[in-house]
Amino acid sequence: VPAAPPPAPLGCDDPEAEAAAEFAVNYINGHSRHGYKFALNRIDNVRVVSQGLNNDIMFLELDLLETTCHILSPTPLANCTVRSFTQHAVEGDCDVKLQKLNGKLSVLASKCHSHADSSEDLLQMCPDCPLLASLNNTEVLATVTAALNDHNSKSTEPYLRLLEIGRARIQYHPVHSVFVEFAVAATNCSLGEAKENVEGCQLLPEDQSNFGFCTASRLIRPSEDLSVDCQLYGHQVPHHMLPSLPEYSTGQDTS
Amino acid sequence: PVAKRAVAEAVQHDKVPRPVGFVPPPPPCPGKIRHFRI
Repeated sequence: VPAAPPPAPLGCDDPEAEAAAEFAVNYINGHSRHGYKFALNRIDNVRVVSQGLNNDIMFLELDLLETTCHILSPTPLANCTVRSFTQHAVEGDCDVKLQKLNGKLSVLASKCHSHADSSEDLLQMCPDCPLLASLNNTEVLATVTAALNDHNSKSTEPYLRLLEIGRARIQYHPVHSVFVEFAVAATNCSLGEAKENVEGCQLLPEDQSNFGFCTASRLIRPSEDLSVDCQLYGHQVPHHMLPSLPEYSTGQDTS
Repeated sequence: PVAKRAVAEAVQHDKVPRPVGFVPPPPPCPGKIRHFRI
């Protein structure tokens, strides 16, 4: 077989590299079960190794940014808002290996790690901004529990169970506040049934499942106050994206 | 100071003139930042 000519060097902003990056980001989001959808921020590097005629291996290094869309949200990535700097942004670094065979892309391997922006950098720009807190922080857990109880006690919808806490931020000055976001799933229980035996509450069958997302803020000082907003997606989630219960996201990895 | 000026002028004269409207190509990588950098 005659050797294929070496592929022309590809720039990070070339349409071919951008198409491959978009494909890779969709793959990464499609195979994530926890946290939030990530959006492309920059192509750090691209390398193409020819395997023969119309057969290339592409290595991509991608910078991603966390969006406000939970991974279970049906909102297309294009409509998801990238978290602002003041919301304490989270960046994802991904290495992706793709094959481009006869023009068709496929992901062979991907590895991602994510990290939050430095607290010092954020406080320098925004001294009063709340900072990301650990998901197992006692104030965070107390806020999530209070928020979910508050919602369930006032709602006429099915009893909601916690799927995972997505992110949490705590502000200490000028007021002490806790901000949480968490994913929920509807169960087959009413509030009364849940009060009697919450362990007996099961997720609704997959074709009826309702997944949702809640945001809550709890003011602790100078006075106590709690506000909660839960929205059910009301759609069917592909089976491979169903989280197992009880399972909580304890990290920020996108892989 | 006199010697330094002479060197600087020589360097200036050696520069290849750029055509009018010339925009140097962007470095191939990394690519553009779409949102913001952290």
